[in-house]
Amino acid sequence: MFEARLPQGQILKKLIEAVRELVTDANFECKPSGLSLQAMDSSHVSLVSLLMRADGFDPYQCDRNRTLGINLRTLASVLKCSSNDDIITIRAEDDGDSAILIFESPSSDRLSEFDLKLVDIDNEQLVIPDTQYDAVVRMPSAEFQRIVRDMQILGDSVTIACSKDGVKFSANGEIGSGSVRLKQSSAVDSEDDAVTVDLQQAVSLTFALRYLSLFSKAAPLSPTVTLSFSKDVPLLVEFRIADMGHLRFYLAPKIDE
Amino acid sequence: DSTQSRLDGFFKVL
Repeated sequence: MFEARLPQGQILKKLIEAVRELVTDANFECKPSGLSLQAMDSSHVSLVSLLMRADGFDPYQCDRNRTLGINLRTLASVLKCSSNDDIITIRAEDDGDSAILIFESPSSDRLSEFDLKLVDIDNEQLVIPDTQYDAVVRMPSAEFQRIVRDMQILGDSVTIACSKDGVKFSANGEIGSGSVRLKQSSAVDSEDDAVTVDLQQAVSLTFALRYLSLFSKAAPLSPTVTLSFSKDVPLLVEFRIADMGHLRFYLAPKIDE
Repeated sequence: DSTQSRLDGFFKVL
């Protein structure tokens, strides 16, 4: 049997809200070490990679590896039936064709149970090579969300340029052009508010804003986001999930013709 | 002008 109880159930709600517009169906790979998911969007431009380690659950039981194919839109609807402070348990019997979701109120006086039919998903697994990135930018996730939203006013794509001074987002379209420049923070009260650029070499890449906007829906998961860039390599956008794992998005760059 | 690349060109299918 597979059973994973997540005391902070709202993490799962935020996760699914963050990926449901990007990916329709996904295989949850359940292993003794934890829960993972890898899925590309239908146009193969972006990839979602989720890891939730077993030690983030309480308890976590996985007797053998299981693949749970789940329609994320259905899962999102079901998760809307839970409260933010509910404890959420995912359970799957060894020979079952469904995943069971249990929502438990903090005082345990309300228990709801939903049985979700599993779906068969033909999912290509991709090998993501280890990359030494030219630049790694860390910034508040709310700032990232705001910049992406602001740049969308101007056009469909954004050029992100990392230098020793900081990071610059620029866009241009029919109505005009604009940019937002973030300097590296010198002194901040909280690390979560800082902007840092770890630079090996200056790099400038262009990406579709539509996807960045979808990634930025993960902002409620984590106060900070990390963007990793290398020339002509997919962008990595990473949100840490408390102390238990991460939600990563990869986005293929736009290439000059 | 730029074109959107796809991930298949960067990541290998297992």
